[in-house]
Amino acid sequence: RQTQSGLGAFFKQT
Amino acid sequence: MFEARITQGAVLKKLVEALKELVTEGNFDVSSTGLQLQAMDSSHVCLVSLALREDGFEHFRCDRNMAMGIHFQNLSKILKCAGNEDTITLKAEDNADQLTLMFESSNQDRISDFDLKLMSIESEHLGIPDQEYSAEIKMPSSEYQRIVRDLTSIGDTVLISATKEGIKFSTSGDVGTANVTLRHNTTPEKPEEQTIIDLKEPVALTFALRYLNNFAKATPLAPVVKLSLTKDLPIVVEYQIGELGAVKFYLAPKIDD
Repeated sequence: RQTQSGLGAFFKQT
Repeated sequence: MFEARITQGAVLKKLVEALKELVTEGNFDVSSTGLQLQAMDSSHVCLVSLALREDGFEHFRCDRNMAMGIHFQNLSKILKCAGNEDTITLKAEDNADQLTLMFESSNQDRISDFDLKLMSIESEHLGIPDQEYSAEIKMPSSEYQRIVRDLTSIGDTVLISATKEGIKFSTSGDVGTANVTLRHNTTPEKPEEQTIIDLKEPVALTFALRYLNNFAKATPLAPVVKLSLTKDLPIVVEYQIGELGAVKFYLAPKIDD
């Protein structure tokens, strides 16, 4: 099974 | 004050049509170097990054940096009132609570202006690292549009795999399965009809088709789209808007539990 990841896991808030 | 004039107003119309389903609101960040927008969809799964260069406009003036909070459905309503051949000028005073849009017909015999109310938007800026991608694929934007539209009618997610054989899009659903493979093809004379696969290492990632299909709304902006893929990272779907700049869509992958 696969789940949708969020962008926050890849890009840091600036 | 801020003032930006674009002769091909249709570009602005197409741009907002491409964004408005994906992001409801966002800040137009204007500075002396141009206009930028970074906005995420409500589920924080995808991000739109728009950069329009100052020298891509016929006229561009920005005395001080400003963040203009735009509601895209509302901006779309106003831009629908502009003719496809119109020149569009955007204007705002410093710290203004409205953005003026002026439309001039090509023969200058019809001039209209609209004021869009601006919003105050707390924007969450994400730092996107510059990086090398495992695979970069340039293909006709119409081909990308067709593939994601066709596959959306079969399944919900697509496995995109780039190998030296080509780039393969695979999905499955209740009706069955589908695979579309594009091979590296530089035979067509026109560069915009070529498929160019720049592969550093094979990569395969799964994405929600709904978003990839939504990105294809930008097809009228550019004849070519570039897909950038790296293992375990968001895909980048990029449209170059002539000399004006580019719009990039980032989509987080589906990951194994």
